[in-house]
Amino acid sequence: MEQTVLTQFYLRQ
Amino acid sequence: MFEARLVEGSLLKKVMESIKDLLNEASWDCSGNGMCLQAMDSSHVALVSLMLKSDGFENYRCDRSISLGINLASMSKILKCASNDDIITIRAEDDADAITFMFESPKQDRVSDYEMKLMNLDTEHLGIPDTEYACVIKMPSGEFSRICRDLSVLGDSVIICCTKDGVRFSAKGDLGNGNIKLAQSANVDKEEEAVVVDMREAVTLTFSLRYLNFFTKAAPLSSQVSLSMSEDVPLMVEYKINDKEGDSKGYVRYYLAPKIED
Repeated sequence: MEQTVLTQFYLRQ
Repeated sequence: MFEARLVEGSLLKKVMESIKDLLNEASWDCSGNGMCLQAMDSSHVALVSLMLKSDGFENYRCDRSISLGINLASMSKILKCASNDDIITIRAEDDADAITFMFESPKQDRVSDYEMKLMNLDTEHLGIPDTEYACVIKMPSGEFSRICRDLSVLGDSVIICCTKDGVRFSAKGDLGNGNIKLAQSANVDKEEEAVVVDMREAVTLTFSLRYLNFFTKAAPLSSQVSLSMSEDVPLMVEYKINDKEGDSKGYVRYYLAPKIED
């Protein structure tokens, strides 16, 4: 399993 | 001028304990609505979004919105100097380079104040859309802490599988595997002891136990925790911040990116 990061799901504001 | 006075000062101490192991530094964004903080951990796997509502304070004054850059380990150390029954006041002048914490004993016979330097932080905010999650699991916060702690014996990850029958937490590693199944509570006298699953679609996701164990540091804030999940989006773990009377003073929300198949 590979750990994803939040910036793959949410956009930087 | 910013000034906020919290009679139940132990709440602020608990809030700091819930974030200080995950984040090194963060900005408190203070406005008329309250004090907010949003920050990711250094590896960008987890995010904390925290709100202390202005009407949760006994006195709250914020003449103009300000951002207070804080070293959280330092703030946590200073708040440890407050007794659990102390009243805590936070104060900062506009454009100040320091923040003041004042601790008053309940009888007002001991007053201490501590000034802490502020930091200039380049904060990066993420836009988190309002999400209708496929599953929302509510359970006692102590139960969730225990599950995360127990399954850490077996492995680094937990598989959370939510179906109409209930929730299953599973972990496996070199020494074997373990499963914990929670059924929905049928009849519960006390709301805080209930397990409630609100499910539109079954969901199975895998998460790092190391981060979940960081999140459970917020358990002293709330008797219940909610886990919100949808396929292929980050998990949201929410602890509401309630005072002794049970009134809502805000929340601590954690977001955790899932683990996916290589």
